[in-house]
Amino acid sequence: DASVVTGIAYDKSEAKIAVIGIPDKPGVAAKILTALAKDDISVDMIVQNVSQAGLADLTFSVKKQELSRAHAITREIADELQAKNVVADERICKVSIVGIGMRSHAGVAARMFTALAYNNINIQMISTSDIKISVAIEEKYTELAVRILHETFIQDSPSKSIYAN
Amino acid sequence: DASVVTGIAYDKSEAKIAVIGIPDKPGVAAKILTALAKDDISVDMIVQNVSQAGLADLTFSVKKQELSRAHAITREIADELQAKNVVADERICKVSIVGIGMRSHAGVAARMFTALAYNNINIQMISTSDIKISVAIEEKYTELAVRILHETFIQDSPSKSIYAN
Ligand SMILES: C[C@@H](O)[C@H](N)C(=O)O
Ligand SMILES: C[C@@H](O)[C@H](N)C(=O)O
Repeated sequence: DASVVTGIAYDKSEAKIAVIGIPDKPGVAAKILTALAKDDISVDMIVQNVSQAGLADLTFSVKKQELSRAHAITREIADELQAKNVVADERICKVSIVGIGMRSHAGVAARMFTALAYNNINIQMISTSDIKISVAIEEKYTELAVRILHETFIQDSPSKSIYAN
Repeated sequence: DASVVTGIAYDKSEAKIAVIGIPDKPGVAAKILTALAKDDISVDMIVQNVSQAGLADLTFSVKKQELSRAHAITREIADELQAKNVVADERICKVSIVGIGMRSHAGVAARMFTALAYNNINIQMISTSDIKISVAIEEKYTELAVRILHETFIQDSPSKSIYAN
């Protein structure tokens, strides 16, 4: 098994904004991100899944303290795009398992998602890279999620670590 | 500006499978990934956005040569979950800008998305980490996308690189 989980990370400083039902054509994602960039908003996660019937949802996370400003900007752009809805939610936490060689292992993601499910923690968003599998969950489950992921992946390896972003 | 783009990466070896309209409750993502893991399927991107009306879409990418096996497994699980649909697509390419400090910069994403939009390249999926912004686009645009992202971010820095995964 070539993949190695080296740590658990969590970030409680973020809030999410979902732009629902935007046209799936070139320039739409650019319009949203450009408006945020113009106002110097910091963006962490950006998640967009495949569209249905020509409409897509784009969700991104911002610092909690920037939420109201980001929300206002987003609503303006969403109106121009005739999006269906804009939903802001500051009760999230991003929890990640960090490692190497994880990109090719469905097993690592399976173990992570199973551990969360076993504890009745719902996964709101998923985003991956080759060194990180991140999920957004409800903020109240942060400590529980970190503890169970630590038990699942790190417990027997004192050299590994939990770290907060 | 603290973020630095150090390279453009692309990966034409992947195909995507979208599981549409799965119940947004604990255990669902785990069920899908466990079935894939059991059959030793390699999974690269996993993207799930926030749900609408209790239903979510989960999309993941697999090696093109594993697509038919992964598709068969996924359809089976999707039936058990009473998902709305399973959509497989092997005509995608994953293109990424790689760098440091990008997680807080809407500007980097804005420039990337604008460059693609300017060339009429539609963004099908977006997934980010602090060192990588990845998009899935139609495979036929691979060379064009890599070239324009290189012109946008790398052109004046011969020490940077384009690399294929
Ligand atoms: C939905 C959005 O990503 C659109 N497809 C775009 O390219 O901008
Ligand atoms: C949709 C899926 O991610 C579900 N929310 C789960 O936790 O498994």
